[in-house]
Amino acid sequence: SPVALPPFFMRGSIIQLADGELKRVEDLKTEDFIQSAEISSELKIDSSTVERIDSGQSPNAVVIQFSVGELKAQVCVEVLVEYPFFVFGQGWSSCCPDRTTQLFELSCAKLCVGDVCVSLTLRSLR
Amino acid sequence: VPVFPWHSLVPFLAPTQSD
Repeated sequence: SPVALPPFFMRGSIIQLADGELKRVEDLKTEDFIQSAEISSELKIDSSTVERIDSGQSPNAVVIQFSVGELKAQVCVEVLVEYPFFVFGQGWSSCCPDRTTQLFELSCAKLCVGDVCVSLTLRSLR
Repeated sequence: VPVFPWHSLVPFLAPTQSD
């Protein structure tokens, strides 16, 4: 089932970076994620390229296929159309930016095939 | 006011590890 949209995507939500700095969700920059992951001992930023966007099980859901990391592992996620992803160098983007803005007052670009999103993996599973 | 950790905003896309 699609992942419901959590409250921290609401405009004005306070986000704590890895160094303790507080920022509003709408003010986050690509560098904030990169620098936070550099500090983290467990988490690593990966580049996840959008390969496909298909309809989901319900009318307001989409299945997004990503190519993750250097190994280009194929990973599919089903989310609501308003679910925002952070695109490198661009910022928040969703499959239905109008709906994201309507529900969460978060300005969004349209998420498209070829966009490179910020994602996380564990630094090492060993 | 609730404060959320930065990593909660980012999807955890874990490829299957093959080693």
